[in-house]
Amino acid sequence: QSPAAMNAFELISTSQGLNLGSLFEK
Amino acid sequence: MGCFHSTASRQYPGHEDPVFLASQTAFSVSEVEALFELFKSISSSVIDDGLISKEEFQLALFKNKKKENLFANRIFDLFDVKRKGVVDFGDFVRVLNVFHPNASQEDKIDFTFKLYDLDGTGYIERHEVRQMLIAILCESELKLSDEMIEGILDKTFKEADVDQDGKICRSEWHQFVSKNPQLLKIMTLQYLRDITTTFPSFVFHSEVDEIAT
Repeated sequence: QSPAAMNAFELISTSQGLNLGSLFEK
Repeated sequence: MGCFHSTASRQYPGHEDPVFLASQTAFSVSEVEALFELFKSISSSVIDDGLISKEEFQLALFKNKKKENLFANRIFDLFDVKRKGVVDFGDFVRVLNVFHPNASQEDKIDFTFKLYDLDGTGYIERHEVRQMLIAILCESELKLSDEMIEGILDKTFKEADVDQDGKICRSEWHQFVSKNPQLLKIMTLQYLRDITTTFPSFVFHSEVDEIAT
């Protein structure tokens, strides 16, 4: 999906800073 | 269990009894103890004081690469329930509980609302969303012109801001997320289902009389 076609929050939620899963990866 | 509390609380300020934390959350006592293993590792990565600082949180998120990141800062601020600039174990468990697959959709929606309401005004305002979009462009290799950013903002606010007052209130956010459930994907961590197998060493450090499952 082209970024321009996404809503703002879909784009924002791709941030690495919001991916708490990485806390659990050793 | 009293033993666990008395020993751990000496080294970990704000430490709470795992049985109590389990009773307040979707986690079992064993899972709380496994989370304690993770907490110990993060909270000792820079200064071994039993508390997670913002620097330690970012190191854990970005795997030892020093990065200033608006969203990581926001998440940390929401973990820092007592507004002390550090996260203790009790708050760590209670906030992670919102990310549990079994946590309620309402709690997850409320958390994202607070996350995106950067100024804490009770509304997600257009300037805040613009600020977050610019942050995402800085973080990624994505390039969007100012016109494209304004176009994305127009489209998003046309859909989310039902009364068209230029800001998204809590109930508008609920409606918007209900129509766009993919926005809650970041709010569910499947890792939390397997926490005891990811950190099995909790068994050796457990001071709870009987391990509940």
